[in-house]
Amino acid sequence: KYDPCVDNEVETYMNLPEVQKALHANQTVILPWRWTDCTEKVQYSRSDVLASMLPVYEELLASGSLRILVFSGDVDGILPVVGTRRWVSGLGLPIKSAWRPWLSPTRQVGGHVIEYEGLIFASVRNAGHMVPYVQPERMFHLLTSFLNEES
Amino acid sequence: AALQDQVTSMPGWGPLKSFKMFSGYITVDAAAGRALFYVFVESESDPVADPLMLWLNGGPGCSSLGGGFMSELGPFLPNKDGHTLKANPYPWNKKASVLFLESPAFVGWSYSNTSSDAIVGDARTAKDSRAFLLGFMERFPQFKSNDLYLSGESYAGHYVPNLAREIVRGNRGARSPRETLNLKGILVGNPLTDTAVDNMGAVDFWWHHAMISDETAEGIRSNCDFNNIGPLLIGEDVLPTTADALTKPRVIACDEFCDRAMSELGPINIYDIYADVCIPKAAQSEALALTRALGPTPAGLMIRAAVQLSSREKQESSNSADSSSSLTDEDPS
Repeated sequence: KYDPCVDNEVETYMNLPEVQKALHANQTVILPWRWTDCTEKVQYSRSDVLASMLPVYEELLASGSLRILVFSGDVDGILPVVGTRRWVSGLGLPIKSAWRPWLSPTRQVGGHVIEYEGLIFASVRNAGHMVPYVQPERMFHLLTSFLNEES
Repeated sequence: AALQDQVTSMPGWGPLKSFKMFSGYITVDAAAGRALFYVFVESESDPVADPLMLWLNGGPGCSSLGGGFMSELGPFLPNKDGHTLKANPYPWNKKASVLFLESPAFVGWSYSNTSSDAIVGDARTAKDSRAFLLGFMERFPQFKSNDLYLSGESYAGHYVPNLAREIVRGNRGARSPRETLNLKGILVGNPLTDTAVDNMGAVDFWWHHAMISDETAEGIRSNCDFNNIGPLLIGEDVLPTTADALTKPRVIACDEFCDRAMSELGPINIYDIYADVCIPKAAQSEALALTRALGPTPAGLMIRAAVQLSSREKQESSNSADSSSSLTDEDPS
């Protein structure tokens, strides 16, 4: 069941001294700090954030050596399926297998998929940004199919 | 060295029986004193043959332990008490050995002894991550020949392809097998890839889901250039056109329409539009009491009321001498 407060529970757990000891983390007296899920300590290059990754994909695809799966939870409102589908399509790759539904082990539509030469794009139905958390069964099925090189 | 990193039991869970787990630091730059923290869970099916999967959460600046390991695809999920764990019914280590990396330095427990390392971008993040993987293979040489996959979500839409390219190029220029990695593929979920396409995709998604008005959607489409957004942060590298662009009328109009969109969206869970947002228990019960006293209230106002209450309580809490108040653990921001 979706727990909207899960991040708080994780943060509480990760800051327990016994957890940090068990994980061999943060054990020096020089650098003890509170663990946070996301930090503001990192000052990340804004120009890198704004840079397009499409040329990187073009280079990876040209190498011809990698298998690529792009998946997208279709109720994410921050990086939604609409934009992802557009840039994937914009790569201009030949289509191997047209847009179609894929089924989960429970025979429900788990999402939709299109296979290009060198890249597979799959949506995950009713999953938000954190797909493996929100739709774990569907995501696990997608992962397994991809790793097993099943259609 | 690997055995020193082995985790034999987890607090709130007990001894680990069905798979092996390791965690610790791998130095990626000895001169700077930069080390990245990892948690590694072996496949519980066949660690010898199953692939090795690196997982990265995004941000930039978010931990792969909080996201990946503890609440998405790791073997455990936290219980509501924050002190005990339950089993994840679909952990990825049923199918692969999974490596969760806190990257770049200063994320989670990763650190650097050089404070200026906090200023970072995609190139060094990719370089450090490759150095980490090479260091990992020295510590765990039995995984060197396993198929390697890179995976992640959100800003890992940058991390993953950039790291893949770093590895492909590194393999090409390797002087010895020690400098190569057996990269087989990548997986990215809801990835930030191209700001112009992704951000306009978000606007279209909001409009299609009746979350913003026709006028606001059209205003953004007509006025915004999402290739070039936002004010720069102090100390950051300067995009040549941004300072000028921010003063142009279209950019000001874009900003106003984006503000309007944020207002129309309301206090929604933007990461999952049909899911609830986290509202602290204290605020929930006060808001419920208010509803009972005043009768039915529109849902949006209800949430606003709860959020306002929680903000007020947070303020009161921070003013209080008792900093251990439970509200500090339930900050909705």
